[in-house]
Amino acid sequence: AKPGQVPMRKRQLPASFWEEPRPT
Amino acid sequence: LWQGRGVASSKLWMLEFSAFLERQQDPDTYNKHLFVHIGQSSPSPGDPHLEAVDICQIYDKFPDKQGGLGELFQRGPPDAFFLVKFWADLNTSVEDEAGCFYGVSSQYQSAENMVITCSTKVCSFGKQVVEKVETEYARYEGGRYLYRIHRSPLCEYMVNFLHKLKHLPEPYMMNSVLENFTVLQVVSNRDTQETLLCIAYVFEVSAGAHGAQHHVYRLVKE
Repeated sequence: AKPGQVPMRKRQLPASFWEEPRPT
Repeated sequence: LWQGRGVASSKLWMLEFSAFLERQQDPDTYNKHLFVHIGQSSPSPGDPHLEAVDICQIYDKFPDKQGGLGELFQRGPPDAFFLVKFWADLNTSVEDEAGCFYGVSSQYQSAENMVITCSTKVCSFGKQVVEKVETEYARYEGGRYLYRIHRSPLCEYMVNFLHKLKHLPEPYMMNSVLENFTVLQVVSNRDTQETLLCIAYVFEVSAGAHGAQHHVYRLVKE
């Protein structure tokens, strides 16, 4: 089902989605 | 090796993608600022595989009418669908925008000689606001076919959007705007209409001082 206007933070996304990568 | 480790289907590899601002400092010097950037180095067998994201989690952020993300995904091939989360670098420190050039460059590689069509849709609250369609021919080089979209000018909508965004006083305000801003890029074979790559871009602003960052995910249907 479509999440509708559910904030991105409340969606089932990998933890890495919220972690800005460190520069390599 | 690219497959599963970068933005690459069995038919097409994305080698580079950048959106930038270039300013001529003096007749011989150009300053280039990268808002977002993907520069893929050659993968090795030990590199980790991409994590998967269920496409249902992001459907509503992209057009769903004819030719929308859902319809494209149903048509496949499934290995051509990716989600890229960008942490954009908006610290341009350019006050005077006279003589500035806003552009996008990207480069792709394939084992096949094709004519590719690249559609880029900018979306607000999941609805398309502008679309650019570009056609590129292959250049044979070093045993592979390269496709290069070089310094494609950013449209007026995007230039205005970036201008307003970077003048917001707080990062949380920028992220609040970016929550409803997305880009859908579809690269297809012009002659067969086969989808070669479909990339859904979502954004936040970078909190660090080390430039733009990104994560790439495979889009799957669970």
